[in-house]
Amino acid sequence: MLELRLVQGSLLKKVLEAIKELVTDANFDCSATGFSLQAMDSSHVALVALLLRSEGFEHYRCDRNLSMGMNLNNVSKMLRCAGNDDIITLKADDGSDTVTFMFESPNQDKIADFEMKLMDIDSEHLGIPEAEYHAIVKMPSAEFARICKDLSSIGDTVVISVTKEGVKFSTRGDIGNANIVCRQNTTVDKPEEATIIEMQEPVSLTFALRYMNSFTKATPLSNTVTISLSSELPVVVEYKVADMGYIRFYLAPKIED
Amino acid sequence: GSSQAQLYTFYQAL
Repeated sequence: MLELRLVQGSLLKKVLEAIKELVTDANFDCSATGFSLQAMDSSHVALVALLLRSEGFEHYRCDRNLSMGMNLNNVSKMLRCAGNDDIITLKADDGSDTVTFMFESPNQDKIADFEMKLMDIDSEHLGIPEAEYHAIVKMPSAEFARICKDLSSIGDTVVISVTKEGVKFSTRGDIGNANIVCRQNTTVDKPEEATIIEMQEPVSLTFALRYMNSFTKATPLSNTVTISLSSELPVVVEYKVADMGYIRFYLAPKIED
Repeated sequence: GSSQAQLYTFYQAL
């Protein structure tokens, strides 16, 4: 028996909008720790890891570990029927091949049940070790989204370079090239507007902008984004999900042939 | 030119 009640149902709606472009089908795993997902995109260069900790739910009942295969486009269709202020509850019985999404309006005057068929999905779980990153950049998520969008009108790839001067996003294409430098800036009115650069050593890596733009679909979840870089490792782009967890996107760098 | 590495190159599947 599984029953997860999330008062801030809009978080789940935003999570789905953040990942459905990247991943078509995925297994949602429920355990005592929380509600999680790890899935790769079809070309196996990007991976999304979601964790919503059990403490973040108003009610969290998970009698035994359960893996539920879902088509994310279908989940998104279901969740779009929930109001932004609705409380969302996920329910599944042991051995059932369906999951039920229950939507309650804040004043309890409307209650809806949407039952969705589950599917069997073979998924490869990657063992991602904890890594020491050469540079960690924390910046406003809207600013990062703007940079990725702007650069993708010029080129297909972005070089992200971190030095003592700041973090530089560069691209080049047929019509020309572009460089955007963001300097560390902690003298702002609100902490979420700060750009903070923790650098152990300079790092410069190249990534496909198409994936970066896809990651920025998570922007509505958090005012800030954290970008962790190490040479010869995938970049980690992390958005916090309120105080209950995170979405992390991993993207393999482009390598010179 | 450059090519896109796969995540398998970096992380082993469990």
